[in-house]
This record gives sequence, C-alpha cells and structure tokens, in this order.
Amino acid sequence: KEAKAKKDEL
Amino acid sequence: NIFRVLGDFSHLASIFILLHKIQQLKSCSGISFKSQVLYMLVYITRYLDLPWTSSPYNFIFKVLFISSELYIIYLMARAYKPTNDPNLDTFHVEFLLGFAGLLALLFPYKYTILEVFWAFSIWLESVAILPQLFMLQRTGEAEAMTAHYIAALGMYRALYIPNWIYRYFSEPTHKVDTIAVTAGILQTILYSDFFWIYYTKVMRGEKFKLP
Repeated sequence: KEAKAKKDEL
Repeated sequence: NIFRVLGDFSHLASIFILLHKIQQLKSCSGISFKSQVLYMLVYITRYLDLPWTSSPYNFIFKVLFISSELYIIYLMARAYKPTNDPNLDTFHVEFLLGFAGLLALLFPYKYTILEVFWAFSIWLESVAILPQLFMLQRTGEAEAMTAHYIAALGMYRALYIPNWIYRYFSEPTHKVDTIAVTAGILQTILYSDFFWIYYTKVMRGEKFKLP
C-alpha cells in the first residue's frame, strides 16, 4: 500500500 | 493541485515545442539524441504499470509521453537524420545509466521488478538532460525554440517540488516520497544554470548564448 500511493504521479 | 497540473502541462508543452521546432525548421540540430533515448527509457521503465493505471488523467499522460517520445526518436533517427550531428552529442551516457542503476538496486522501496524499475526511471530522469546540456555547452548557443523546450522541460520537475510540499501538508498521512523528492531536487539543480541564462537572455528577447 505504501509503495502504491506515490505512483499517482507521473 | 495547481502545481502538479501546471507541471504536467509544462511537460506536455515542452514536447509540443520540441516537435514544433523539428517540423518548423525541418531540423533536429541542437537536440541531443542521447537525451531523447534516455527519456524513452525513463517512460518505459516508469510506466510498466500502464495497463493497471486507474486514473484516466495519468493514463492519458502516460500514453502521450510514450507515443510522442517514440515519434521524436523516429524523426531524429529517420526523417531528419541528416540534420542530427552525432559529433556534438558525445556525453557518456553509461555514467548516467550506471548512476541510476546503482541507486535503483541499492535503495528501492521494495525489491520487486516494478519498484526497482520505477526507482531507476526516477534517478535516470534526474540526469537525462545532461547530454542535452553538454551539447548546448559545446555549441555555446541555442535556437530560441530549443531554449524554450529545455526551459519547459525543466519547469515541469521544478513545479513538482511545491506540489510535494503542498501534498505533505494537505494529506493526512504526511508522507514524503524520498526517492522522487531527492531526485526531483537534483534534477532541478542541474537546470539552475540553464534557467539563469534563459531568464537573463531569452526572456529579455536576446539569443541564448553562453558567456
């Protein structure tokens, strides 16, 4: 979950 | 938030400026082919999650970045190949690949294929402009459109910095993405010298010329 959150940027 | 959106549109604008320059002047002179190939590598390794992208905003941008970069590489390698001078594009990219590869393997958030490639892409992007800046230093000057391209591309990551600050305070988790932030700051620092000349020359109507 932690690692997923920041992948919302390009 | 506004910084994030301005950043992404600045990134998109930089690509349109570059395509406009190549097609208007029918030449890719002054553009580093090596930097463009590095950006292609950045997009491929970062957007491995493309099929699982849930946000339409991100999905559209990812597709746009990958496809436009492919087209730029096609123009430079095929259509306008004679205008591309490899003798000026001599930066040793293996140093940049080694730097990004080493950091990605040493400090990923997790040892999974996606995470290691993601970290690699972030570090590689932070230094991918160096062959372009090196070429600029060798020629000593740049066409206005080339200068606008580099400025818009640099602004994109610079605008991500206030975006991260905004997100830190506005989101309840107060999470800091150390890899993205460190690399983003490094990337912006590498542009600072360019930004200064762009600001003092090009924005005042003069030619981009190194002192």
